[in-house]
Amino acid sequence: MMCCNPVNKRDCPNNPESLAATTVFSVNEIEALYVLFKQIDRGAVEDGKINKVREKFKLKVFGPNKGGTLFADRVFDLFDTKHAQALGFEEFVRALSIFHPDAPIDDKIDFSFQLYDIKNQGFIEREELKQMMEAALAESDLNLKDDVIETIIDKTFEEADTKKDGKIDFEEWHALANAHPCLLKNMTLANLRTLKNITVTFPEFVFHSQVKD
Amino acid sequence: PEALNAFELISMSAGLNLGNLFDS
Repeated sequence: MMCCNPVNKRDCPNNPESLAATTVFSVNEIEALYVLFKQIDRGAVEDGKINKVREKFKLKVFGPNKGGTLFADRVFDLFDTKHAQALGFEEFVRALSIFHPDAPIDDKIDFSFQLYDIKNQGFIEREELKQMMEAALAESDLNLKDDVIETIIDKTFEEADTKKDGKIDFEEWHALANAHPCLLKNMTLANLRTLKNITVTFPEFVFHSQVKD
Repeated sequence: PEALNAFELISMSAGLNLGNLFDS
């Protein structure tokens, strides 16, 4: 198979060996992720608008009708650890590493807490939780009456807020996540275990990975 | 949904599907 738009190791702006040493990914997998990254990034670079990166990321992850959501912005912000409003490849790999099936569970708990702590206060308040619930329900096209939402939040705080101070801190979140592993379901992407099969999705990668694991 | 806690409901939502990154 000929390739018109090759992506090879020399194109990779970061040192894949260094990234491999500090994440769960192999060098080959990081090269494969670079192909994926370029797919998201290419349109933004060509467009020349820095915010286009955010829009491309949101479009890819959340689809054309979910562009302005609370979670889309929150996930992007957690990937964009340098707060550059741009999706750097190294940050992209490090964040995705947390979603690997083999990543430590504590890393997943930490990341998910940051996701839900939308005001970066170090705890989750009742109002924040309600805001996230309403966003989640809207994104899922589910309608729940306000009193049902309030009841669900009451029950959640009754279980999670063991210190009874009206907020869920990291320690309480850790206990809740351990009691309900399903809360971390979205923190694991099975696709990351099969990155070596990336050629199924991105055939152009066949001839250009130069490292054998 | 009433049987779920709030975080279960949120984590089930369509808005948290990073798997879409891998759709070609």
